[in-house]
Amino acid sequence: VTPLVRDVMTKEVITGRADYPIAEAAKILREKNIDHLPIVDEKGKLIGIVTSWDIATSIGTKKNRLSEVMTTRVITAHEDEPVDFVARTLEKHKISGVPVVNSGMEVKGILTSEDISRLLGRRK
Amino acid sequence: VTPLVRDVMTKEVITGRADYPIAEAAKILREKNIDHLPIVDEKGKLIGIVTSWDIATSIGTKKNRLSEVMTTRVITAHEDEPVDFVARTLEKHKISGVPVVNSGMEVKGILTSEDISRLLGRRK
Ligand SMILES: C[S@@+](CC[C@H](N)C(=O)[O-])C[C@H]1O[C@@H](n2cnc3c(N)ncnc32)[C@H](O)[C@@H]1O
Ligand SMILES: C[S@@+](CC[C@H](N)C(=O)[O-])C[C@H]1O[C@@H](n2cnc3c(N)ncnc32)[C@H](O)[C@@H]1O
Repeated sequence: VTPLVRDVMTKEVITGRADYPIAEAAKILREKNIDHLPIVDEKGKLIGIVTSWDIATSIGTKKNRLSEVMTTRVITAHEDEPVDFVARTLEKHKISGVPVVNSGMEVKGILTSEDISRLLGRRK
Repeated sequence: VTPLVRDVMTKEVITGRADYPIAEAAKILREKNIDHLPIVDEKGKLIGIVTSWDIATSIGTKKNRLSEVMTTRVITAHEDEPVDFVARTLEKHKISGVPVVNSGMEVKGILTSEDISRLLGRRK
């Protein structure tokens, strides 16, 4: 029985805002030990994503705010999708994680290649 | 039949040197679209690892060189290990990738949670 996104995702998601300085997001990644920061608007709706790759590669550029580095066409998943479907989505887009959203584009969780890889490590 | 590391790893590995400026490594990550940079010495032996997380979280600090941010106790894999064993290693240490080394500590490949997750996406 293939697991669903909701059984594997992390439900406590840390999110950021587009006007955050990049250094502020760097601090969040460090303190929370995460790689993915979904960006939400004042209503809590998903409007972008920033990863440690976006922040790392901003070094040596003149960028200052997350709005200048975030990806706005976000690839997302839904809670009731099968995890192997999401695994194929990650591969297709060469990304390491997807925010899990509901129909109102609110962030309910996050699922990463590390979570999916963990499933493989536990199968015997 | 469980796949082995050598069947799944990426063999063309981009490596860095400890004296590289952090901004130089940021440029490599951007141009090569990668997250993991194993660090080797002048003989090509593995001495550390730097990821986009290390580089991202150096923002706002006074660090300049990879030697100041790299992890020196590197968790590695061997070509003939089963991939599910490596998946458990990644989970245990909360890391997203391992350099694959030979007995001489030369880097033969790299295996990441994205590679392992791809395997799950392809099973039916
Ligand atoms: C091609 S990936 C490779 C590096 C790394 N694995 C990652 O996912 O960031 C880098 C780009 O993908 C973007 N990205 C990551 N997750 C995404 C998602 N769920 N939807 C859209 N873009 C995403 C990041 O914002 C970054 O600009
Ligand atoms: C705990 S992880 C979490 C963030 C991200 N997933 C990553 O792997 O970088 C962050 C730290 O793990 C370290 N790390 C990553 N891969 C490693 C490996 N194969 N061996 C030892 N440390 C590693 C990085 O250098 C970084 O300092």
